[in-house]
Amino acid sequence: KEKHKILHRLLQNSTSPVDL
Amino acid sequence: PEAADLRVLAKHLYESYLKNFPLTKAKARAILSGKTSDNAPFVIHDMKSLAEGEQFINCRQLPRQEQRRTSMGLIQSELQSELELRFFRSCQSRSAEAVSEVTEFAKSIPGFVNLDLNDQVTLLKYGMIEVLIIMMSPLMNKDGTLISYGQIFMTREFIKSLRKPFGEIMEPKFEFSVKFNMLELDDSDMALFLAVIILSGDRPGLLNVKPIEVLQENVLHSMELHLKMNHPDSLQLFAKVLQKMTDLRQLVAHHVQVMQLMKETEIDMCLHPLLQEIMKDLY
Repeated sequence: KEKHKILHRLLQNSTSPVDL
Repeated sequence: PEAADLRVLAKHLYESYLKNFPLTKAKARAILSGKTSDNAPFVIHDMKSLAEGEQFINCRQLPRQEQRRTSMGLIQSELQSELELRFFRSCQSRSAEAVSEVTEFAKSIPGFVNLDLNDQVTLLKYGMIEVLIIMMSPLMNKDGTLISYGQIFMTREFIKSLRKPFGEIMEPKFEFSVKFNMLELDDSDMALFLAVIILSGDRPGLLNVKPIEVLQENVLHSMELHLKMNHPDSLQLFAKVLQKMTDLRQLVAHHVQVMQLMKETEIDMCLHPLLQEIMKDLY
């Protein structure tokens, strides 16, 4: 899970994060 | 009723595609053929025009200080080298943004968010570069590609002339795109094809393949019906589109190789963390 932290976050957030 | 459901699915994916992706094929082709009321794209064809056009490139992640370093009296080859690196970083920025757009699109595929979360990650990790290559195709013609949301046209010859291995990244994508564009898919067809790619049940490390195959089967039926209705005169289009999936896997293998080479030769280059997650241990 740690290896794909950002992907996990993107999948679980309802909107795309602005910090990209 | 079943055909009606498949049509609803096609419409839903098309709407999600339009919502999530900023530059459609329709708009890109209008820009490339000069049939748009907007300004013609800025053309980058050599180092001078890259230096001039750099300000138009979506590079909001670059710190200002770094941009100013060019004026510090470096010798020409160093300037050029920095310019190439900066350009590559802004490409990475846009790619990371595109990854998040594709993720939102994937989440809108009916049933996707109900899959095991680890499988969702695996599908995105292994499908991402394939999806991005397909999404890049409408922006390309045999002479170059649109970048920066269609504001810039960069020539194929210029990209090829960049120092190794930068110059090698795009050439296979151009070759693929020119052939893929001959199928003349529109945005509604593309939406379905992207969903089919994402829902590939043969990605390494998937925990629960069956539900993924069920979802893909449904999108495949929807795509087959949609292509028949949308392109009644194009024979075997469904089969021809599916055949492209084999080429995509080879393109990804090449992409991974070049990125690996870059990691070894370009000590100054650091890959965007999100792209690192995708590239790490990919084949």
